[in-house]
Amino acid sequence: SEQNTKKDEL
Amino acid sequence: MNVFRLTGDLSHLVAIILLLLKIWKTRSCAGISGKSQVMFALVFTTRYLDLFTNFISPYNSVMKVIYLGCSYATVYMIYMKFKASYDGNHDTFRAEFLIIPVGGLAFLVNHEFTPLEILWTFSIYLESVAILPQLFMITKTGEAETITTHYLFALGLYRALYLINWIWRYYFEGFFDLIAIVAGCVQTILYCDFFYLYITKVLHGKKLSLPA
Repeated sequence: SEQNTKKDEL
Repeated sequence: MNVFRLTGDLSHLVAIILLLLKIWKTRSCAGISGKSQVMFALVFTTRYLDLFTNFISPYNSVMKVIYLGCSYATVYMIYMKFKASYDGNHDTFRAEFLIIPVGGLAFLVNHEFTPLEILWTFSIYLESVAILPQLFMITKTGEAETITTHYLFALGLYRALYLINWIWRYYFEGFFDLIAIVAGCVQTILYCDFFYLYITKVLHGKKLSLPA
C-alpha cells in the first residue's frame, strides 16, 4: 500500500 | 531502491558527517545555526519513531540510527561541548515561527489522523523549512566558511535527488506521496539561491560572501 511504500524512505 | 534515492541518502549522510567532523576538528561551531540543528534533531526524532514499530530493512534501520545519532551529537557539540564558540548573537531566527505553524499544518493536512502519522507529517513539513535559521544567519553575517557551504550543498542536493527519485517512482512504480513531494519541492526551492552562489563562487575557489 502507499503507506508502507512511503515508509521505506528516510 | 533506485540510484537517485541511494545517492540522495548518501548525500544526506555526507552532509551530516561533514558538519560533525568540521565542528570536531576545528573545536568550534562558529557560523553554524544551533536552531537549524535542533530542528533537524526534532525532524529525525519525530520521523523515525517507526524504528520501534515497523522493520523495513537493515539498511533502513542503520541509516536511521546514524542520522539520529549524528544529529544529536551535533546538537550536543553546539550547546554543550563547544558552547563557547556558538555564535548565538547571529542565530536570531525565531524557531517558534516555523515549529508552531508547521505543527498546525501537520494536524490539518495529513494522510491519516493517527499520532505516528501526524508526527511523520510534522517531520516532513519541518524538514522543508528547518534550514532557514542557517540561511538567515549567513545572510546576517554576510559570509560562510567554505566547509559550511559544502555541508549546505550536500544537504540541499539530497532533497533534489529525492525529487528525481519520486519522479522515477511515479513512472516505474506508480507510487507518489503528495505531502512529501510538495514539501520536498519547497525544501529544494529554498536552496536555489544558495546553489547559485555555491556554483558561481565556491566552485571557483572563492569564499562565499554576500555584498554588504
